[in-house]
Amino acid sequence: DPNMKAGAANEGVLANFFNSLLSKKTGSP
Amino acid sequence: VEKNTILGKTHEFFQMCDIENKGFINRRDMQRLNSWLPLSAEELENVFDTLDSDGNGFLTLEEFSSGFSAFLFGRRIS
Repeated sequence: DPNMKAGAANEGVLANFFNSLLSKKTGSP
Repeated sequence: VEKNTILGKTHEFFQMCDIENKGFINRRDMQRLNSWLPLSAEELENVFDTLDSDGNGFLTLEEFSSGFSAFLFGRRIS
């Protein structure tokens, strides 16, 4: 199902985004 | 306490994106994150579209927080 695949890809991108925000936050003094 | 922590983080991240303090995030704000987040412009566009659930081109704190919850709990919370 292409829609399901797109959904899963979006979740991955979202996770990447929030993980980056979290690491930026904890990485800064 | 944990709920407050999550709320606090949500606000904090929202403000990191909404640097002009408009109360919403638009595509331009999202693209600006490209300079300090390890995500491509295309990925940021994708993040914006995923979070902008009503597709109006503005990301509210509510939409942002719903996306953050989805990330934290591994599923979308309406």
